[in-house]
Amino acid sequence: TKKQQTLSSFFFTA
Amino acid sequence: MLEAKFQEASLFKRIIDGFKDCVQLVNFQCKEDGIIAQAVDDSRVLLVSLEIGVEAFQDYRCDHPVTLGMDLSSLSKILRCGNNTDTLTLIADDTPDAIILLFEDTKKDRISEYSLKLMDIDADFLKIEDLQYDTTLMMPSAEFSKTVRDLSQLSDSLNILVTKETIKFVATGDVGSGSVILKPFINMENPDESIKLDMDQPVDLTFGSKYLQDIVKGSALSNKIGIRLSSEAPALFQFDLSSGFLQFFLAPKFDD
Repeated sequence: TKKQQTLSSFFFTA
Repeated sequence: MLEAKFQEASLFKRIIDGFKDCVQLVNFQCKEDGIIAQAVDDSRVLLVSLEIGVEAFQDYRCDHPVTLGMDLSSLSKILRCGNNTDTLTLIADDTPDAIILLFEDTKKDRISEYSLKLMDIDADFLKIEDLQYDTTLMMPSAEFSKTVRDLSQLSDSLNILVTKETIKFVATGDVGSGSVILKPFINMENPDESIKLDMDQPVDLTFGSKYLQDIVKGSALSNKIGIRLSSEAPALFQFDLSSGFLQFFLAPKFDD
């Protein structure tokens, strides 16, 4: 199964 | 003072319809050189970035930068009150509590005016740097839209695989599976029907069907969609306006 990533993993420093 | 006049209200309607179902509260930043907006969906998986350049307007004037925080579902209700072929002028003063939407039917001398209360929306504005992509694809937006809608019926995930000569969309679900294979080609008579592929590296990526179904709602804006894929960055889906664009950045699904 694959897990949905969020944009935070790429874009955000938060 | 902001006065931004669209020659046809339908353009602004199509822009808002293109992303109102995935984000609700949006700050529109109006400046001398046009209007930009950015918003992330509640699950922080999809980012919408809009740019409407001055050339997309019949008339545009913005003496002082102003941010207009709007609830898109309310805005959309007002936009439905105007006819597609009306002109639409957005009017706001320098410290506005509300925005005025003025629809004018030039043939009938019919003028309708609505006011929408603005909101203070607390949202960061992200500077999206140029990302490196492994593959860039340009295809008819209607074809991408149909592919996404068809395959989404079978699975909540959609796999996009690109090799040198082939673009493959795959959905595998409980009831069965489906795949659509496309090859790059040039249509000389109707260039918008062409499929262009520029591949540096093959990609094999998985995306949530529900987000792709949101993205294809932007198809009314352009006959073409640009898709940029990378194994290390969110995918970029872009609809171009005559001046500006509507972009969606979508985080992929990875192996757990």
